[in-house]
Amino acid sequence: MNIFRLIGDMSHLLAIVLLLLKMWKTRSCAGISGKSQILFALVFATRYLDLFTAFISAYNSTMKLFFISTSLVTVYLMYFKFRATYDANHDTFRLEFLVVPVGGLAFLVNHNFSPLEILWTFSIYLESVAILPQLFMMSKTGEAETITSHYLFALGSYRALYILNWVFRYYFEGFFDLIAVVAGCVQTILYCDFFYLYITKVLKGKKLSLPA
Amino acid sequence: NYGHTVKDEL
Repeated sequence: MNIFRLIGDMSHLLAIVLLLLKMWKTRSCAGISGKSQILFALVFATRYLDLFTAFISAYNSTMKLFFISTSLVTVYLMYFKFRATYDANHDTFRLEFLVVPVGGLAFLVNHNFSPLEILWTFSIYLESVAILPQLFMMSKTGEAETITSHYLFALGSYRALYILNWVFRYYFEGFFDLIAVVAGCVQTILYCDFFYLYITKVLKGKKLSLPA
Repeated sequence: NYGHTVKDEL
């Protein structure tokens, strides 16, 4: 464990807490893409299958349980409890355009052709594009609530910090995982446009508005 | 190494 990965995990945890807070306080999931939340639940479900077979540390197991449970709660809140506030008209990204190519790629490019490894690879590739429905929805609505932009900033920062973690681990531990690094870079690059808007607008107290 | 290499990252 290193400081970059620890701050990254805390940023990820903060993002999830911010999203749950937003939904609970406003009793609404307006502006949130349910499809991205479904993809995140799928990412955690396929990545943490070794939760009961491989014990790394109490921290690792606790965080896995937290991510799996909160992603399921988020999907439940969006599609059941606060369903009336779910903006289905703007959340129209076709999930099959992401899941099918990512599934195919996981079969073709992986470290080991074994079920758990392919599912882990699928999860890594899927996470790198899981935010696309959310970004697509924001480009259609042309704006986002401030709390939603904080959520996205924390979520985007987590994988950017993981890139620093991989640099650190490469030089100090000789650890290197090409699949995770490439997917992590793609994932972070997808946030660049949002990061620019967040830093130039939200941090100056303005509302986040995208050039629709 | 066969099977799933243990991943220590989240």
